[in-house]
Amino acid sequence: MFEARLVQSAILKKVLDAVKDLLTEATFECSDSGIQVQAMDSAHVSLVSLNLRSDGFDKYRCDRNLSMGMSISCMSKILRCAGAEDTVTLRAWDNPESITFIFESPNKDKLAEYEMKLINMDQEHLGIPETSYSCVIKMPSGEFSRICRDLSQFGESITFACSKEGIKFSASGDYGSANIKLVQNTDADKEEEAVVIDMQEPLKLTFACRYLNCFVKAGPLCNQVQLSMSDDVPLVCEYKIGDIGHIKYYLAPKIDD
Amino acid sequence: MSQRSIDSFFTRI
Repeated sequence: MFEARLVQSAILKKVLDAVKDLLTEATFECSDSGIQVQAMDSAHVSLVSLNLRSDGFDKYRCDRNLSMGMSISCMSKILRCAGAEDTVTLRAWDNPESITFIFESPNKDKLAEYEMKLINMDQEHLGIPETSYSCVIKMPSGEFSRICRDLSQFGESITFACSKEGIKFSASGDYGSANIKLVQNTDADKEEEAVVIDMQEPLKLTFACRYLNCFVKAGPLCNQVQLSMSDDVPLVCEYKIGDIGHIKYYLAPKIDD
Repeated sequence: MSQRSIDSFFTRI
């Protein structure tokens, strides 16, 4: 059988909020090492890679590897039924046709079970090569969300230009143009407020706002976001999920026609 | 500008 328990169901709620605008369904690969999801959005422009390690769960048991196709919208609806302080347990039998979500209140006076039918999905897995990136930026996730939101008003895409002076985000369109520059700031009072720029080579890449604004939905999972970029390869936008894992979004850059 | 698809960067396994 498969059983995974998280004392803080809020983490799983936030994970669902971070993927539900990009994915309608996804295969959850469960093994001894944890839960992995790799899925592209319907337009095949971005890829979501989610990893939740088994040792990050409060209880984890997976007797045999399982691939469970799940409706993200249905899972999201079920997780909305969990109380903020509830514990969540995911449970499935071997060769499952459904998965059960069990929510337990902190004082154990309420137990709710939601059973969700699994869906058959074509297995499709992409090999992501190890890449050494020209620029790796760490910055507050709230700041990144704000920049994407603000610049989206000016155009459909945002250009990221990284130089030794810092990183400049810019957008332009029919109404005008805007740019926001950030310089390295490792003296911030709090670690989560730091901006760290590790640049090997300057670069300039353009990405679609529509997808960036989906990625920033992972902001509540982590105070910091890491952006890894090189010429002609996808941007990696990574949020750590506490001590349990991470969510990485890959986005192909836009190219000049 | 045009948008490349993400699967063109990765290999199917």
